[in-house]
Amino acid sequence: LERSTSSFSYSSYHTLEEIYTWIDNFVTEHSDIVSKLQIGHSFENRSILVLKFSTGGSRRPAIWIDSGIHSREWITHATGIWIARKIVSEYGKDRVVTDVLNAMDIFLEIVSNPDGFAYTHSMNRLWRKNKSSRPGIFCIGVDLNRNWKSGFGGNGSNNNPCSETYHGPSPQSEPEVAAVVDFIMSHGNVKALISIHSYSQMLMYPYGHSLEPVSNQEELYHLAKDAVQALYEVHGIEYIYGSISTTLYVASGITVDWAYDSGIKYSFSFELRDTGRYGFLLPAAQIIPTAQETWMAIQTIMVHTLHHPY
Amino acid sequence: QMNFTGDQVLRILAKNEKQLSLLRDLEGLKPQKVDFWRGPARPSLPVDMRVPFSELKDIKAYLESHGLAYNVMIKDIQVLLDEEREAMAKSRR
Repeated sequence: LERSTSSFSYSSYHTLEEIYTWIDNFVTEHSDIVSKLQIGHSFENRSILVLKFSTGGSRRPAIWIDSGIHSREWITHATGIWIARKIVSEYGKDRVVTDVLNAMDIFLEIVSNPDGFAYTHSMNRLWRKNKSSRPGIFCIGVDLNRNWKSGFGGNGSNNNPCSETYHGPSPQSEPEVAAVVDFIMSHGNVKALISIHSYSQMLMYPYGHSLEPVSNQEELYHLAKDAVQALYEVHGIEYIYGSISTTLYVASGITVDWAYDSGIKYSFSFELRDTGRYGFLLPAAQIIPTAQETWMAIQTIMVHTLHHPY
Repeated sequence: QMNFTGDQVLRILAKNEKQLSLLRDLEGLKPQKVDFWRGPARPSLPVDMRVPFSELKDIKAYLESHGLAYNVMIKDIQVLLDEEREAMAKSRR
């Protein structure tokens, strides 16, 4: 196993074991600002890990970022790892990161679906769901982005356990979802939530389960517009943006709807690039440019959250 | 590891809502055969669908018979997977 992050390649894809080893090394090397939290266990009993970036204080307002809820979207985990390193390398140098971290905490869950991710390396590279199984149900896995309480079981999710968008037997039935819900609810001061998916180059906000606009739709629209512009200026990749139901399709039981309904006003979902031809199989050569552009959009959202306390 | 040799990803541009629903019907017609990478959402957005090699002929015939324009976005998934795996091994070395 690697003994330090210095030999870790941020421009390659990695296995779950390599990522978890990197997390341990990363936390050891930056223990002044980063700590590792275990917020639960997956269905197959793997640890669910969250990196906490904090410069002190207690129960500070916080920003939650997750990646990898759909296991085949490898570019999202790779982007999460790069962002973690960026945060520690920029703190004390970059004004935005320094201002944010002097006032807020950042929680980063790089592998939201560890069982599914391990399975993409061992058996099926195109696996999307988690690996839960239940007596009498022939197919394996629940779509973790349909298992949240908000709009659960509605249009845009499927009751068929064999479907890729199977919502599961009940809201938060999946340990990977319940762990995040419990953590965020017990923290009680998360002010922004960013869930990173791929692909199709979109930045979206609630709602997914209905066409009804959220109360601060105007604000989210303009914030998404600014974030997408900041992203575009890095490598010229164009995103579309808007609410999930009007930009993409109706989807129920999704993370950002639950976050918004739980009081997190700044909830966004990214669909990262595929540059029009790779889909989930984005070559590793595009990891760094994808992470660089995504970071600029995320910074835009973080700054707005910092400057608009609620 | 599952092998995806010959599997393709087709990018389909549905002209209208009717064509989108024809694509949605496919999930029922071919359960667990077609894998939507980008699901049928709205006419302005492409639909990307992974099709197993064994189903390619049927699916392409279905698309053509319903006037659904498509192109092959990924010609052979396994080729990309092999490249990805080689890149990971190289990086590890």
